[in-house]
Amino acid sequence: GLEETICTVRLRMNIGKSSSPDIFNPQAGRIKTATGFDFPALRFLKLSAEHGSLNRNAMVVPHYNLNANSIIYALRGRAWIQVVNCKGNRIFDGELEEGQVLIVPQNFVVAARSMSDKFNYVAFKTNDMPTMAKLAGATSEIQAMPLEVIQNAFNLEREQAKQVKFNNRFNFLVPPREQSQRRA
Amino acid sequence: QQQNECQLERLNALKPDNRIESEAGYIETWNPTNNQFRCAGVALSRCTLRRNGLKRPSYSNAPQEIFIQQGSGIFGMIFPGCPETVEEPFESDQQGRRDRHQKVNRFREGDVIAVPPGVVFWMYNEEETPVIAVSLIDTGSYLNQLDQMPRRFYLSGNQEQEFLQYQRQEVRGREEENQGGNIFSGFGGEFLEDALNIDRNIVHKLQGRDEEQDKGAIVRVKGGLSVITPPERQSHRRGSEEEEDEEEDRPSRHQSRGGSRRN
Repeated sequence: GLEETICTVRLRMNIGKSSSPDIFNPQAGRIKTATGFDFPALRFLKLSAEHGSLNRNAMVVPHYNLNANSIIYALRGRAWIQVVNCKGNRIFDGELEEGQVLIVPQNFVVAARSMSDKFNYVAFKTNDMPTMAKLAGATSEIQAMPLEVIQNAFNLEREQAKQVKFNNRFNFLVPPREQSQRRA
Repeated sequence: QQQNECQLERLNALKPDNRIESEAGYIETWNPTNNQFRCAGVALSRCTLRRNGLKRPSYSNAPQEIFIQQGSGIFGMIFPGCPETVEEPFESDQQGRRDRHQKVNRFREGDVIAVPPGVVFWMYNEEETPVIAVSLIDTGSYLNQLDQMPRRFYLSGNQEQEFLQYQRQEVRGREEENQGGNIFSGFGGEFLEDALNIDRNIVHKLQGRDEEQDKGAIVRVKGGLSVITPPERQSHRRGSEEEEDEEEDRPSRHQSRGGSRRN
C-alpha cells in the first residue's frame, strides 16, 4: 500500500495569491496558511507556513505563537514591526522590508502595521500545527478572561475594563482613525 | 544541555533560594541554573496566595504541572481560539455588553493542574487559609523550542518575573536591561491604542506604568472576586474516599465576600 500513501503524497500547495484565504478583510488584506491539517506532508516535517498580504495601514494585533518559532520573510513592500520579550522589553522596533527576515521566538509577542500599499510576507513556523494566541480582538485572551479578572489584574475601573474587553472585535484591521483619514 | 550537567557526584536537598514579595502573597524559586535542575531539565517555584490574592495572568515557555499543597480557590486557563462558553444571564450595562469568558475551574488541596506552554493561567484564593501551589516547569520538554531557561510572560503589572535574576547572573557583562514589565509594556502606545481601540490613559494602565512596583505578581482583590462559575459541587464522604457528586442545576455567580466558607 506504499504507493497509495507515501508515493502519492501531495508535495505542493499554493498559498500565495490564494483565492480562498483563511483570513480575509477587504480593507486590511488576506492571510493563508499551510499546516499539517490541510497539507499532510508538513506533518512529517513538523513545519508550516503562512502567507500574508496587508494593505496600507492594516494592522495585525499583538499576538504570539504558543508552540513555534516564526521566521518572517518580507516578499514585497515594508511594514513596521514591534516584538516584545518576557521582560516586557521591546527587542525589535523597526521596518521589515523586501528581502529581509525577522525571527520571532516562540511566545514572544509581535504586532505589525503595513507601511506600503501592499506588504506581502511568508512566515515559516517550526511546528506543523502552529497555534497563535491574540491579545486583542475576537477570541483573544483578553476577551476570554472574566471582566473582574481584567479589572483587578490591570488595576482598571470597571468601565475601563469593559472598553479593553469589548472595544475591538478584530484581529486583523485598519484602525478606525486610519479609516476616517482614508475616507477624507 | 551542556555535557557536564548530569555528571553529578553528589546530590543535595535544596530549599528555595529567592523570594519575591507581592501585595497578597509571595513567590519562592529554586535556582534553575543549578546543575541538578539543569540535568533534569526542569525549574521549580512555590507560590503562596493570601486571602483574596489573585495571581496575575501569565504564561510560560514550557509545560507546567502545578500541585496544590494547601488551600482552595478558583483558576482560569485561556485556550487561544476557543469560544467564551460561560456568560452572564443578563446584560451588565446599558450598551448591552454582557460578560462572557472561558471556563473557570475550582481547585483544592491535593489537586494537580496541567498548564500547556503559552496558555494563560491565573488563580485566586477565596479562603482564609493561604494557598500554596508548587509549580514545575518542564523546560526540557520538546514543546519548549527556546533554551532551557524558564520564562514567565506576565500580561499585567510591572513586577519582576521570578526567574529573571538567574538569567541575569547567567549573562554577565551585558548591560542592565529594563526590567519589571509586562508584555503590553513593550509596545508603543499608538500600537495598543489602535489594536484595542482604547485611549492613552487605559493603555498606560495596561502597561503598568502608573502602578507602584510592590504590588507584584499577586494582587489583592478588594471585596473579593466575583466571576461566573458552574454550580458548586457538594462533597460526600463514602468510606475512606472522598468523591464529588450531586450537582445543582442552577447557574451561580462565584462570589467570595465575607467569611463564609461555602455557599
